[in-house]
Amino acid sequence: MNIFRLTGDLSHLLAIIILLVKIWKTRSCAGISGKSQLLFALVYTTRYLDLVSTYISAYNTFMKLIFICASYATVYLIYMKFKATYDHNHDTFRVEFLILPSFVLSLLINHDFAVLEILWTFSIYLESVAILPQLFLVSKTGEAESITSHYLFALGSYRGLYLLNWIYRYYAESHYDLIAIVAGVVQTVLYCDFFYLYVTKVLKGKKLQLPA
Amino acid sequence: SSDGNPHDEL
Repeated sequence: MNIFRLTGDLSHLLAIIILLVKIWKTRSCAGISGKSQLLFALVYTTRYLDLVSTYISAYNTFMKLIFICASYATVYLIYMKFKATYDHNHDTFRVEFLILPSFVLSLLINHDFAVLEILWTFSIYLESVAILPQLFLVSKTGEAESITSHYLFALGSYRGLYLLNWIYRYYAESHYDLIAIVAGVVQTVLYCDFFYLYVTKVLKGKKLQLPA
Repeated sequence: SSDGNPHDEL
């Protein structure tokens, strides 16, 4: 565990908590893509199946359980409890265009052709693009609430911090995982446009509004 | 290296 990975994990945790609290407090999931949240639930489920086979640490197990539970809770709030506030007219990204290629790619490029390993690989590929329905929704409505922007910033920072963690681990432990690294770069790059808007607008107290 | 390691990250 190094500082980049710890802050990355905490940033990830913060993002999930921000989203849950936002939906709960406002009793609304307006502006949030249910499809991205469904994809994240699928990501955590397929990645953390090793909870039953491999013990890493109490920290690792605890965080995995939190991520799985929080993602299902978020999906529940969006599709069940606060369904009336869900922006389904704008949440129209075709998720099969993300799920199917991720799955095919995980069959082709993986560390080991075994069920758990392929599901892990699938989760890495899918996570890298799972935010696209959310970014698509923001681009369709042309704006995002500040709290949604904070959520996106925390979530985007997490993989960016993991990139630093992987650079550190490469030099300190000679450890690297090319599948995670390439997917992590893709994932972080997808947020770049948003990061720019966040720094130039949201941090200056303005609403994140896209040019018409 | 990238072989044989359990995935120890989140």
